[in-house]
Amino acid sequence: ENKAGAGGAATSEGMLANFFNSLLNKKSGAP
Amino acid sequence: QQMMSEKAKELFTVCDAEEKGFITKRDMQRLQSQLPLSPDQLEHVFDSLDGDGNGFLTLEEFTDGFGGFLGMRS
Repeated sequence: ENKAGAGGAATSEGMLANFFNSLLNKKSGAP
Repeated sequence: QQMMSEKAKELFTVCDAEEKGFITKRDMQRLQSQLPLSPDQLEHVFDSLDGDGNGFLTLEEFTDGFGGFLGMRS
């Protein structure tokens, strides 16, 4: 399953960015 | 640099809920319900960050990865 689409989020960098962004959002209390 | 380290530590503690001082793949899988990443993606992220591949993600490795992420953004 690959939901990354054409945005390139399937790359390691994209995944790492997604991971850290999500953690930052979680930490800041964003929904 | 100092701010980056502090932020990395904050995020590290989110993953290391039991405050073991390291993160395992199991900790990552636990985050799956809270993060928009699939188990495969979380495993890939873990492997990317686990520089020495010993299955334990230390704060140092995590901070290195976070620094790389900030570098990508800037």
